[in-house]
Amino acid sequence: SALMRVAKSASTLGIAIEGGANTRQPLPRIVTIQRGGSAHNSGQLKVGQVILEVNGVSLRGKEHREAARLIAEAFKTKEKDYIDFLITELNVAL
Amino acid sequence: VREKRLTLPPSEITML
Repeated sequence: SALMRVAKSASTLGIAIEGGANTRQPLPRIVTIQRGGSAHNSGQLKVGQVILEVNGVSLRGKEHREAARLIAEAFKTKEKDYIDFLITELNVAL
Repeated sequence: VREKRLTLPPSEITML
């Protein structure tokens, strides 16, 4: 796994995720990267990667909406001008 | 484990 720091360089984060606890994809997986969004601009995130943590908060055991809410709040907060993602290429429930 | 995995529903997709 790897820590990826995504600067809030655009008005949107620009990723779509699927998955969460109690689904076939137990941890959120990136399914789309929108061109022009902060994630795309960072060049760090890729489709297919699985998000293990957001700003040090584990997504393990979190259902889809809760995981999405955590990521949305990490993007919204003015405390930081970046989001740290712990990412793995391995699509498994670690 | 595999059988259980297959019975789990697909996830919704959220754009962030």
